[in-house]
Amino acid sequence: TVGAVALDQHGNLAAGTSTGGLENRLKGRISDTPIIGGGTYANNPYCAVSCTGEGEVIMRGATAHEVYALVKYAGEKLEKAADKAVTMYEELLQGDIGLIALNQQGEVAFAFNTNLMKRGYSISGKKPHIALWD
Amino acid sequence: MSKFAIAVHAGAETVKRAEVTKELENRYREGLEEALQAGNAVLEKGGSAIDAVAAAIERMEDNPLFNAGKGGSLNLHGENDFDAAIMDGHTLNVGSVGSVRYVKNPIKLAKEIMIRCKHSFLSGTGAEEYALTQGLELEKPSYFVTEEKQKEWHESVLGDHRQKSHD
Repeated sequence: TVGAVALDQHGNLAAGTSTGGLENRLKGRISDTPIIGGGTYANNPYCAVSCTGEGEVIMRGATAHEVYALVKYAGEKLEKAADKAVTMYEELLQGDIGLIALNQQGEVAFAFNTNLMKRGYSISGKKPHIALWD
Repeated sequence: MSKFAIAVHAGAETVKRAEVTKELENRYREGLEEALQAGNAVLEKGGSAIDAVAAAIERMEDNPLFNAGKGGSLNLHGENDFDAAIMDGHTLNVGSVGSVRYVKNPIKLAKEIMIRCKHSFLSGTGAEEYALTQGLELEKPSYFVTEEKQKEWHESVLGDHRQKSHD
């Protein structure tokens, strides 16, 4: 799975995700990626979110929307909301989850429960920051 | 110039660190950097967040290293199929695509659906027919299959189906 979240010069946010799915999946299995609020969600000015990992777990957790709800209704900072959305149901939702989030202030958050998440960001066109391991 | 920003990911999984060579790490880094450049090229010119997201993801779909578009994982039958979605935080408009097999860039189809279609989520042959009506590029199945994914599929088919499958 790949994803992107962006903030443009008009202050608007957007999120996108695209996936080839789980290897060895049954035919007809749909992932979290196209489920709005599951793997992909954006809502000015709160955040834009794109998820990756085991889709069944992300769909059940409505993970992308969870980040937004924690920011909007619980007043959590973006990074805290991202971490909580990945860890708060870990007894029930056991599986790989990773996400990237961005808000209208240009703050970026990465949260994941794996040891590898290929990720990067760039603010106002400056030198990009790339990271792979936890 | 007002502030703009972009972040990308290309998957999260738990792997043995030894499985990821320095050379593979460098290819990951290059792929991520190319995606950020593609998105920044849109944002620097005052382009929309939607277009920046689509440009960054399209670049990663075209990169056989990542599990989207070319280089996607194979299902139980050794076939590719793809899902994608895009969402505009300003209008809450969305475009989603499920189980398409021949669309070269599923994120472009998701964007067309968001902009032009009366529905928000199209799947299977209906989504592919819509791609045809919008003049999007379709590819033959072999375009999407890489040697690495084929090898992984053979190992998993010959191996234990119950093994944990990766995104």
